[in-house]
Amino acid sequence: SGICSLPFLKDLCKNIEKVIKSKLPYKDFDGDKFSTSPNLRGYYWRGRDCDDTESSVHPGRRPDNWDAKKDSNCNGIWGVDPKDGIPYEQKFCNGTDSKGIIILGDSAAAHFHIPPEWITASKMSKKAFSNIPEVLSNELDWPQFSGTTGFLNSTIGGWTESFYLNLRRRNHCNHRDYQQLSKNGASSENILDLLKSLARTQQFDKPAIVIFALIGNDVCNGKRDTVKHMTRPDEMRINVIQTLHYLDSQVPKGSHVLLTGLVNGDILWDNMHSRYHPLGQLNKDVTYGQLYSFLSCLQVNPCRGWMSSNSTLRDVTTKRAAQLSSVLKEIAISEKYANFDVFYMDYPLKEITELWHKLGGETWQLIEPVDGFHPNQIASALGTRILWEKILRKWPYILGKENPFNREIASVFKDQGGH
Amino acid sequence: KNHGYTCVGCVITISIVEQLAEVHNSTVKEALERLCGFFSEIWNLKRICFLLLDIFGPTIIKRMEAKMNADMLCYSIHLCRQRAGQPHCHLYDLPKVGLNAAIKESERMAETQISETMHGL
Repeated sequence: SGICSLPFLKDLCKNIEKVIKSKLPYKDFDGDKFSTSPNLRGYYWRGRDCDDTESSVHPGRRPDNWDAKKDSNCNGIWGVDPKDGIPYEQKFCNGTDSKGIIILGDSAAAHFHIPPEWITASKMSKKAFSNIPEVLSNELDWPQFSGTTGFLNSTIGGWTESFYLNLRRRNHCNHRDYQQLSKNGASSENILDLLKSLARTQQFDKPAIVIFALIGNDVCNGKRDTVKHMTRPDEMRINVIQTLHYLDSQVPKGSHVLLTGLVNGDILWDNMHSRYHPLGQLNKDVTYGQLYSFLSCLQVNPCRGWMSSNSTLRDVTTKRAAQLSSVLKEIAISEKYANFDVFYMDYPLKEITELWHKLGGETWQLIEPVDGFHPNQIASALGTRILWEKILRKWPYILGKENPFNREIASVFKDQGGH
Repeated sequence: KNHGYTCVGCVITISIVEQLAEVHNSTVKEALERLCGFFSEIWNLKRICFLLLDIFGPTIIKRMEAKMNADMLCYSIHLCRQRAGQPHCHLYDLPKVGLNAAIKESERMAETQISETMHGL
């Protein structure tokens, strides 16, 4: 806030604050909530707009007159086949059950990451810091590599494996149909605010798979009396039902909602506390245990309950997280909605670590090195693989069938205009 | 809460400067200048860094050359503050004389230095 009072940064700060508060793209000339620019909630967060002067043109809409004249849904498929006069969109996408992917989540869903080279003296360089403006304008998140909406090859270690890429591979008509509505610090208490930035209408758009992924902030806070500030099961139920009720009034019929449970954060202390933090690697003088206790002392620990040397507190946090997950599970069974069905899945942390061990890795390698808290690129990619396979096994109809015309689409439209 | 983040930011920055000096076998002043040199011109980041260096640089250099660690230094320039009834928060191991004594000594030095800096400004 001090820096923002400098005259030459005042306007920029004001605009960034507006974007952060509204969770809508900064550059969006037609007001359709999609952008042609990557950062500041642009196409790193929602599929790239292919016409930013026309609000009726955006990713995820049902094609206008089969897109015979223009690409109204930005999936790169448009025009008429000269051989038979049938529009390509009708030929390749009609009846293929195409749909989009939307995620409502927290910093883990948006893929929070602070580059370790920013705080490691031996790795610092002009090049390492050259991405500061981009990283800050994306709120230290990297949705373009995330497990749900990632579409670019990871440049921050690991690899990109995402629900969106899988859905796109399954049906090329889903090209660019993704929305990342996550925010650092999101919990069931404030998720409804996030949902209000959704760009989907029942009248014009295709159905979507909505993933609800709040894996920790309902039990994570930095307060001294951290347990008192955790969400209670009855509050969780009210918050989630209220959010789903609003979602039902927004998404087209035939959509699906997938609720994922909270993570078991025991993994953090158990695997990290005695390891050296990047700041302590040079002189072997700062462990994650020390970092957690420093952050707790200042009341800025992102998760005092789990990032703590107090095993009783860690157990209480784990127990509460399990209770909140049970609430989600129960909602998925009992609640019915007009426009979507609801499913529940546990956050697959155990499966992720097992799979990583099988690949020859160690558990600590799944945690973000700088914050010692978030799942990293590898955990995110493996998590997606596990969830995707589970859905494919249990509820394949959620994902829709494979489009038999994928090869033709690739041959006629190449990369469909890219991302 | 903001105070907590300010303190974390200060301790991390000072730690980085210490380590830059150590890795490149340079003086604290050179390390600070090296750090600012890493920032790009976009958003005036480099300019802001050098501006902060003009304001806080002499104070930081003097304390770091007197071998104060990041915790002590950040308390001495009041970017970390002890809350009433709460302990001093520290990232590194406590100094042998105790954090209180070490901070008092650094505050004594800071008073002289800050008045010198303000006079300079």
